[in-house]
Amino acid sequence: GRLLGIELYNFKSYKGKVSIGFGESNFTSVIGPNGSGKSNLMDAISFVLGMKSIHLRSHTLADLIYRGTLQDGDADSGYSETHDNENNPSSAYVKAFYSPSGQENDVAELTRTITLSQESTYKLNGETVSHKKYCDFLESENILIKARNFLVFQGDVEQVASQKPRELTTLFEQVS
Amino acid sequence: GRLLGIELYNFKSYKGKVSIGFGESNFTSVIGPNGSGKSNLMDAISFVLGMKSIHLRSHTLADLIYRGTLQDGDADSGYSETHDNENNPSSAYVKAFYSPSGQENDVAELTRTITLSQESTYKLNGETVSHKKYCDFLESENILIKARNFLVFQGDVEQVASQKPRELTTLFEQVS
Amino acid sequence: RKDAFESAFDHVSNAIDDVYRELTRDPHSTAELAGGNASLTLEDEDEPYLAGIRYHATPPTKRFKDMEFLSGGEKTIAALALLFAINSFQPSPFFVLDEVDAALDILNVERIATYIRQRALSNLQFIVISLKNTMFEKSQALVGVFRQQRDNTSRALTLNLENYED
Amino acid sequence: RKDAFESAFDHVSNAIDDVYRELTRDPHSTAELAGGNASLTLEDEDEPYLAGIRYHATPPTKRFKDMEFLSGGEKTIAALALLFAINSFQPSPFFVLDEVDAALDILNVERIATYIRQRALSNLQFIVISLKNTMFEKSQALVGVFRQQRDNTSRALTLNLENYED
Ligand SMILES: Nc1ncnc2c1ncn2[C@@H]1O[C@H](COP(=O)(O)OP(=O)(O)OP(=O)(O)O)[C@@H](O)[C@H]1O
Ligand SMILES: Nc1ncnc2c1ncn2[C@@H]1O[C@H](COP(=O)(O)OP(=O)(O)OP(=O)(O)O)[C@@H](O)[C@H]1O
Ligand SMILES: [Mg+2]
Ligand SMILES: [Mg+2]
Repeated sequence: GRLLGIELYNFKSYKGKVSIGFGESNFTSVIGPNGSGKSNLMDAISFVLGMKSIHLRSHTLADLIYRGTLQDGDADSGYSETHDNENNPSSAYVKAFYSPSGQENDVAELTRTITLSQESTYKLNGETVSHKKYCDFLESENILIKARNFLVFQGDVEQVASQKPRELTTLFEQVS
Repeated sequence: GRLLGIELYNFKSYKGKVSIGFGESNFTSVIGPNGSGKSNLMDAISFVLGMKSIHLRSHTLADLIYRGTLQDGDADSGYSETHDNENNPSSAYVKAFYSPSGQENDVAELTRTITLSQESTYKLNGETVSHKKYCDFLESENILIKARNFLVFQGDVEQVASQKPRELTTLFEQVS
Repeated sequence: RKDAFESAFDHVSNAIDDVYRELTRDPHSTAELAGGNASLTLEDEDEPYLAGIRYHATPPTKRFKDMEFLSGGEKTIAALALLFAINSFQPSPFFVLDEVDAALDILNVERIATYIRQRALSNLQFIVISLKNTMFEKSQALVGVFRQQRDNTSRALTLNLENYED
Repeated sequence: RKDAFESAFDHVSNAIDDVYRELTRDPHSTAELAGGNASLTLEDEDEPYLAGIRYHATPPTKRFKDMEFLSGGEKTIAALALLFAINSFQPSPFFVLDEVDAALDILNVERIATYIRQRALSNLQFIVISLKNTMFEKSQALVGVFRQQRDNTSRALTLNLENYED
C-alpha cells in the first residue's frame, strides 16, 4: 500500500485547508527553512494514524489546533480568545488518502478530527468509527502505530541504537 | 586568555603522540568524516580541564586510553590483553598549552595523566598538584569546569534551551 | 508468545548484518566483504521476552562493538540499519523520517539516500524530511514547505522531480 | 548568595534579548527592530535561587514564546543565544562547540558563523566541530581530522585559512 496524500485543516501551523499529494513518488523529500512547518507535517501523519498525543510534541491535543491571534502563553499575553473565526478555529482535522493496493482508484479515507474539548473523532471512508476499529484497519495494513517502527521523529534516530536492551525487547514484542 | 594548542598521548582514538596547534586563530573549525575523531578532541580538551568522567562519553576513565588490538568487548572478543606495548598502552595524557595573556611567550602547561588503575594525575607547569589547585588555577582564568558553560557536547545544544527552570537556576548558581 | 517473539527475532537477527553492511560499504566498490558488521543477541535464551536484546555494530575497519564507542554518525547508521531490519519483518507500507541525516557526513548521507532510493524502486514508500541536498536531490518528488508571513501560516507545494531528470 | 545570584541573573537577563536578536535578524538587513525577542523571568523574586528561571524566546514574526512550540532549528538558535548570554557574565577565554549546527538551515548556520567570527575578532576564542561548509568556511583556521587506517589511529592537521584569503 501507499499514502497518496494528506489534507490538513487548521492543523498546527497550517491555517485553513492544505492538500499535499505524493503522486507516484515512493521517495519524497520534505524541504524548507527552519520553523516553516516540516515536522508539523510529520505530526499530521502521526496524528491521523491515531498516535497518542504524548508522543507528539504538543502536550495537549488542543495545542494541535491552529492558533493565529495572540492568546495566553503568547508574546503579548492578552486574553483575546475569540473562537470559531478563522484565526482561532475551534476544530481541526487531518485526512489521509491511503491505497491498500497502491492503485489510485482504490482509496481509503482516514480522518481524525480534534476539537477544543480535546475529543478525537475517527472516520473511515466518511463513516464515524471507534478508535479500535480505526486502528484495526491500520493494523491490517501493517501500520503498527503502537510500535511506531516506521516513524522516526526529529532528534530520535540515535536513540534507536542506544536504547536499553529491555526497550528493544518491548519493540520486538510490539511488532510480533 | 587563549588555548594555544593541545598534545594528546594515547588518548581515545589517537595512538601515540599527536600535537594540535590553534596558532593565532580565534575561530578554528574541526572537520572530518564521521568516526574520524573530532568529538574525541573535544573529549581531550574537557578531560585536560579536569572534567569528571561521567560527563565524558566513556563510562570509565580507563576507556579513555587508546586501545588498538582486540580485547574483551571487541568484535573478536579474544582476551589478548598484553599491555605496555604501543597497541595497548597502560597510560595516556593530554597536555594543554594555555596562555593567560594570549601571548605566545606566556604559557601555562596543564597536564592530566590517566593510567589503567583509573588514577588521574595533574601537573601544572611540570609540577604535580592536587585536583583542587589545578581547578583553582582554571577558575582564576574563568574556566568553570563545573558549570561547563563554555562546552557544548554533540547532541546537547537544544537541551540548553529546553532544560527545566530549576536546572537553569543551578547553572546560574554555578557561574555566580 | 514465545513463538511470535522468536519468529520476529530470528527474522531481524538474520537481516541486520546485510542491512548494516549495505549502509556502511563504499558506494563505489562492489567488494563482497566491504562494510561493517552488526548483530543481535538475546540475554535470555529460554524466555527471551523477559530479558533484553543486545545490539552490537562495528563500523568498517573498527574494533569496538558496543554502542558507547560509536561516534554520532556511526550510531545513526547503526540505528537506521536496525530500524530497517526490524521493519522488514512486517513491512509497513511507508516510512516517515525526520532529519535522520543530521549527524551524517556527505558520504553517509549518500549511502542512506541510495539505499532509500533502491527500496523506493521496489515499492516501499519513504517520506523524508531533510535539510541536506545530498539527500533530497536523490528523491523522486519534493514537498517544499514555506511560511507565508502575510497569512501567518505554513504552505506546501509538491514538485515532481522525475519530470526534470536528465 | 542572593547578591551573587542576582548580579549574574541581571546581567544575563539584560543581555539575552540583544544576543537573540543578533542571532535571528536578517544578515543583510540593518533594520533596528529586525529579529526576534527573548527573555528570562524568575519564578520566585524573593529567594530566586530556590525556584526556577523561565526562558522564553519568540522567533521573528512568530507568536508563541514557550520552548515547546519552537522547531528544532528555532530551539537551537534560542539555546545558543542563552549560552552566549550566560557566558558574557564571566566570559570564559574559549568555547568548544560540537556540531551545534546539526539542526540549522543554511541561513541560520550563516548567522551563527557570522556571530562567532565577529566575537573571534574581539578576542573570544572558538573551537567549533562542524560538518557544514557554511560554518567552517568562515573560520580562520581548520583542523582536519582523519583516520589513518594502516596504524588504526586518528590524525589531525591544522590549516591556517588566513593564508588563503582573497
Ligand atoms: N497550534 C499552532 N498554531 C500555529 N502555529 C503553530 C502551532 N503549533 C506549532 N506552530 C508553529 O509551527 C512552527 C514549527 O514548525 P515545525 O516544527 O514543523 O518546523 P520545521 O520546519 O520542522 O523546522 P526545523 O527545520 O527547525 O525542524 C513553530 O514556529 C510554531 O510556532
Ligand atoms: N579508547 C579508544 N581506543 C581506540 N579508539 C577509540 C577509543 N575510544 C573511542 N575510539 C574510537 O573513536 C571513534 C569515535 O570518534 P569520534 O566520536 O571523535 O568521531 P567524530 O569524528 O566525532 O564522528 P561524528 O562526526 O560521527 O560525530 C570511534 O570509532 C571509536 O571506535
Ligand atoms: Mg523539524
Ligand atoms: Mg562527533
